[in-house]
Amino acid sequence: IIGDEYRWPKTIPYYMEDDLEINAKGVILKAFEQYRLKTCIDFKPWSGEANYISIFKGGGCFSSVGNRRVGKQSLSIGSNCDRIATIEHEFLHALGFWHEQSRADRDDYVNIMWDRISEGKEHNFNTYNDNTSSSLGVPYDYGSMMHYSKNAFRNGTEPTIVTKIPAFSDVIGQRMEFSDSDLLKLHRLYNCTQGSTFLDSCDFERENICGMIQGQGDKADWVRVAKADGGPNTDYSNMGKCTGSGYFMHFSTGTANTGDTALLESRLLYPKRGYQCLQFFYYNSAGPSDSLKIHVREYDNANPNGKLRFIKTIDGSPQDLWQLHHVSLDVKKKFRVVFQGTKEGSGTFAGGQSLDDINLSETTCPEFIWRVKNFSHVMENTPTNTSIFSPPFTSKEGYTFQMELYPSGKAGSPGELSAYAHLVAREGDTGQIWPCPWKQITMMLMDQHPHIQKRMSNQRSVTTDPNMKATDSDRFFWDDPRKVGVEVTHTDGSKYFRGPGSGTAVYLTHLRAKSRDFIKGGDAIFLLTMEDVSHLTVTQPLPSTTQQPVTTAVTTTVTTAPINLCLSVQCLNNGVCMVDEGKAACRCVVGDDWWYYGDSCQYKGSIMDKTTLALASSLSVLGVMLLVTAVSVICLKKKYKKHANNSSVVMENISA
Amino acid sequence: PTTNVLDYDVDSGRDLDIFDINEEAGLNLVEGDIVLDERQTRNS
Repeated sequence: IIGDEYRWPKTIPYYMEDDLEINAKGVILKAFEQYRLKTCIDFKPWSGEANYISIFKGGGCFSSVGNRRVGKQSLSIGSNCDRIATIEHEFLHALGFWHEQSRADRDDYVNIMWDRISEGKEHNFNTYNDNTSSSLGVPYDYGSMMHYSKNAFRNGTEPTIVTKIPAFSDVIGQRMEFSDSDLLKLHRLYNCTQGSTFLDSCDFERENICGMIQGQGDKADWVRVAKADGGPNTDYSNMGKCTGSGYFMHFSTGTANTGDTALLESRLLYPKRGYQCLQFFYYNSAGPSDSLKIHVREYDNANPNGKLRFIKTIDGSPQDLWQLHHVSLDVKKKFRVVFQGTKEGSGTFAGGQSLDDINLSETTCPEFIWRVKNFSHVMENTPTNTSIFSPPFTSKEGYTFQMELYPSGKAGSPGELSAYAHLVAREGDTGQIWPCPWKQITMMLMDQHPHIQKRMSNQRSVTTDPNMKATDSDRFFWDDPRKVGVEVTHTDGSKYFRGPGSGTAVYLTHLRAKSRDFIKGGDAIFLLTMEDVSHLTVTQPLPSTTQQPVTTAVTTTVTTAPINLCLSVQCLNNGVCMVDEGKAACRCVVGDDWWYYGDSCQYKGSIMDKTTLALASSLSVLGVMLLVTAVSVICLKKKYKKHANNSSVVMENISA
Repeated sequence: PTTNVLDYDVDSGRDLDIFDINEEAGLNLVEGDIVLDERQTRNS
């Protein structure tokens, strides 16, 4: 929407109302993290600012467009709206974006089938002309998360929107993540320069290797190559698809001497949050005892050249595939990430250590990785209603859980991926509280795009509500799996109990799963996390300004009204009741160019009214003047006419 | 463990978009999910 008055500040105050579902609250915070990672928009708890977004559980998912400057601007995340892309979509509305197909140039790209629209819903396909809506110089975006799906508001079975380029007919209406163009438009609208939690990303396609440097004091170097003896034959960014590109960094331990190290260091980075997630792909064709260690080199006044601090050793035996790794960091000062390869063994062989697609952000790392090999084959050849399970993962929260995936959908959902999360317990497990209280489990199918800001990963979260009952039963759904679950024999012969699963039969369509980089090198990667969300069961505190004494300009100190005095006064439009010299009075809300007034703040004034008043009075003065002029002209005319008559008398018998 | 507790589908097996959810809730909003303020309503 065009107009600076609709913009929000880059850090938007928000208030999560009590009626929101706990899972929705958790997903809203994840949506905020996506905004922080990929845009310059940030969110902060409302602390009394004049305008803020109040997120509540309404009947559905809806928002206003732009900052309406009404103080409390509502945004609804109701039942079934707790998908991250739905929340991001509604916040893009609040930030000032309409739907993509309502652009002024929409008809250049899609055909609206008016006769297939439900009666009375035609207005939903209106477009805005280009002096109220701007496309910000970005081409029409079929992949926008703001685009209707092809069957929106249809009255039958035929699509209401047909793309002029057929290849995009099933692309429109994706509700997974921001598209590149969504982000570009947002950056232009809010003059973004970078994401606030993004630190660095490198696919080594450029010779400057993103400013990474060879460390000092080592005996060997990491080399930028497109192929390495002993593997890998291709990089991971493009899987060798493009000739003349597809580079990665390689340290050939096979040809190095025993004890040789090679240091590869990132450019200088400046953290803000104090915690980071380093993510990268690592191909290990080195000797079994060769090691890859992760350090950080931290700089401060005491260590102007930086001081190395060991973080962890990347374990795992050599394997001929690119493996994804996450390393959690806790750096609070200027630093570099340091990859230290070391040849521990001896002998000469073909092989070494290779790195590609490094990403660093101030976010928390996913806890677990579940790699499903040959995923396309699995999708095509697994019968419907047949599932596969991830290994049991024990979270830092002290609970063990598993993801269940129906590669060809659960019954009734062909052509879909269905995903469920199960709690797991082994005989003899102790220390857990049952039913499991407020843990949010997120199942993300990773879009393996090299750059973290360009990924459109698909994720769904479920939260263990300890009060949730099982269907048609008085038992608790998230109770101890040893009570409510079934006994399972693991591949290694061990036994454990698996609780009922909570998830969705429509996790992702096969069509979308085969798009982008969800499947790379034939494999799919699921990132699984369990987080404690019990803090979201507590009411978000109101800003202190509404609860403290307020002093007005007339030096009397006004205290918050004792209960009985204000009972007799009702303040409208969010006015606040105060005692002023022994009398209860309303203090009214004031905006930038508007204000409420009156005894109970029932009237609203605005600068626009003043202008209107001034205009009205000047027009009325003009009107009166015109009236006076008209009357004078008429009188004068009459007078002159009368005079003329008199002088035109024929003097026939005057002298008589 | 006693009898099986069934899995729970948070979407009840239906892939509802934003507009489907709002329509089923009878919200009848502009473009399916946009709330207009008084001035916009007057204009529209």
